[in-house]
Amino acid sequence: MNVFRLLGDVSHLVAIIILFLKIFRSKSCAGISGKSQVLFALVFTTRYLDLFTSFISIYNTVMKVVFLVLSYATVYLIYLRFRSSYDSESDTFRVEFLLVPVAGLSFLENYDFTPIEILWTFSIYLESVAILPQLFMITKTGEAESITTHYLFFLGLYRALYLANWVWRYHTEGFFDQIAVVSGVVQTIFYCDFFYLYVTKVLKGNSKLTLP
Amino acid sequence: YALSMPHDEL
Repeated sequence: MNVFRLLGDVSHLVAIIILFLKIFRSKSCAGISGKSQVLFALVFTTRYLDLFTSFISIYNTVMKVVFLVLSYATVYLIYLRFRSSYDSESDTFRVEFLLVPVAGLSFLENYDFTPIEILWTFSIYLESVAILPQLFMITKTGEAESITTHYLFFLGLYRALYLANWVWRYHTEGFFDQIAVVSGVVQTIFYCDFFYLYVTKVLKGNSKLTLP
Repeated sequence: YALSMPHDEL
């Protein structure tokens, strides 16, 4: 464990908690892409199948459970509890255009052709594109509440910190997970234009992000 | 190639 990975995990946890609390307290999921949240729940489900088979540490197990519970709870809030506020007309990204290529690639490029490893690879590739429905929804509606932008900021920051974690691990322990690194770079690149808007608009005190 | 250790990252 290193400081970059720890900060990354904390940033990821903060993002997930921000979103959950925003929906739970405002009793509304307006502006939130339910499709992205379903994809994230799928990412955690396919990645943490080893929850019961391989024990890494208390921290690892606890964080996996927390991520799984919060992601499914968020999907529940969006599609069941506050479904009347779910803006399905704006959440129109064709997720099959993500799932099919990601599934295909996870069969082609993986470390080991076993169910667990292919599902882990699937989750890595899927996570790199899972935010696209949400980013697409924001460009479609042309705006996002500032709380939503804070969620996206910490979510984007988490994988950027993981990139630093991989640089650190490569130089200190020779660790290099090519699939995770390439996907992490792609994932972080998708946030770049959002990061620019976040810094130039939201941090200037605007109540919400309105796209030009 | 098989990645020897289990995936230890979240």
